[in-house]
Amino acid sequence: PWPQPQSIRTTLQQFALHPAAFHFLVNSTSQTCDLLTSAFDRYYKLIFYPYSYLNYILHPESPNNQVNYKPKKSLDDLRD
Amino acid sequence: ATLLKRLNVHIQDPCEQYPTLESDESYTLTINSDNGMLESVSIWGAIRGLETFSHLVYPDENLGLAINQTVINDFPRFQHRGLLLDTSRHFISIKTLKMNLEAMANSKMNVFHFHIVDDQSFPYESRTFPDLSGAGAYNQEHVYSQDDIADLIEFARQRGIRVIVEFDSPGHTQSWGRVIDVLTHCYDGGKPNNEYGPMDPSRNSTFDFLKKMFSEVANVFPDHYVHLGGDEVNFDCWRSNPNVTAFMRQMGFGNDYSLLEQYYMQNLVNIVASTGKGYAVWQEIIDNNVTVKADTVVEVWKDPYPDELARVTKLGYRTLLSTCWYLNYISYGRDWVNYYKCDPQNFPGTDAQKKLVVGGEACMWGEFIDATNVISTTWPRAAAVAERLWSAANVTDPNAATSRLEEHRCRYLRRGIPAAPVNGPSYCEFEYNR
Repeated sequence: PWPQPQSIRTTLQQFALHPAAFHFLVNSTSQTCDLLTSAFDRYYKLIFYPYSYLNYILHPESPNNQVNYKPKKSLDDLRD
Repeated sequence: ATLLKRLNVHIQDPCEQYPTLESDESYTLTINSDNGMLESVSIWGAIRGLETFSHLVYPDENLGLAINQTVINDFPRFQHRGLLLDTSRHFISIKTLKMNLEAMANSKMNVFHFHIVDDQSFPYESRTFPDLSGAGAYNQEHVYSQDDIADLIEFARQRGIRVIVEFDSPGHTQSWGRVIDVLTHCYDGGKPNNEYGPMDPSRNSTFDFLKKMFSEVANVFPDHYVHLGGDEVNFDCWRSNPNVTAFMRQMGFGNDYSLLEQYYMQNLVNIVASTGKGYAVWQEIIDNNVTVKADTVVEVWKDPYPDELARVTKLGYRTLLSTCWYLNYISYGRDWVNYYKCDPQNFPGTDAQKKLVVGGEACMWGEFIDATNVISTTWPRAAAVAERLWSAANVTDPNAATSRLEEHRCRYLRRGIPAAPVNGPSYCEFEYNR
């Protein structure tokens, strides 16, 4: 990451992510926080659809900015 | 590989409305099963942690997108990690300012120093004094309406970024004087010469105006701090004006015009303090012995910066460094290395003095910058400053940082932000606008 975190430990073990099988989950304190729900919305798009992300945040009302990219791998591919 | 199905986010404290200088941005991120965990004290830490999480996810040939098993404990070294953009010398659209805020969030910068007006233009559309931009802006399309400002502040808030606006005075105010008679009339051979100098401290009307103006500013900008500038005041016009000269005599200032500047700033800081706001100032205010509130933040911009930091912190003020991060001085080659090497705690002083340094700001002055080049000139060079201000004090090796900065630039491109190449020949998997 940039900037370099204060402490980071990482291994070679990988986890896969897929837009159809990933979500953010919050604890009860955080559920009323509008800043957090909008951050989830942004980061979901940023992680899975980075190419359309900037248009989405700069022109959120535009119908042309619906996210409709097809992921390179289907969920079934990953299950296999 | 296992699927990462969830990122559980736990925030200890209730949501705050706006970030502050004291915000807690620490977080812990753990990815070691099909459920990841992000824990923080505040919403601001969660936002920083989500940004880190997004950096850890990478395209993988077999998996589509992948993340490695990771544990991160993280917090910023400095609380104030700022970027100044000057929108007076060239206008920068709200859309471009938002793109810049997004780029800031991508590097965990948390203060947008909005240098909104200066000698050249006054694009701030004031509720109380609409004529200021009416005559002071380049034209009526080159203004920031109240709706624009509110929109920008909200965009920044969503990213945990504070907006500190600067209304610099008494110098750098030529654009203010096109409508409001607050500037000093300059004289030549005993007659007014139709030129104007800094604001005129000899007239009460100047301070009446400033009371109304800063009362509005205090309402429009929610951050506790307003930047009052105070740099580069030229005394020649004050010297030429007979009313100012008479006022100097009346006040017992002799021929020391720095005392007049001190008088002006003392009145101004008292006006702003009466609105309940705190203020940031350029270092000249302290150089000129103005008495300021204890929570004042002093911004050092002169060299040699180690001496300047030592002097300002010795006086007990919270201090920011910007001297070595004037990104508008563009040069060929890897200039980010010099920004990366500059450290705000590199000065002779006690531990207590070093703790008074709360961060710093990269500065992009607007003489040769507008929407055509501000993003690519600023980024990823400002990211070097961002790492210096966030990461541990011992993260100093530019060679070790080079490949990560290269990857970070490519991350910007993938996200649609046209960050310029900074390390010589290279390519990104996902090029800009390809």
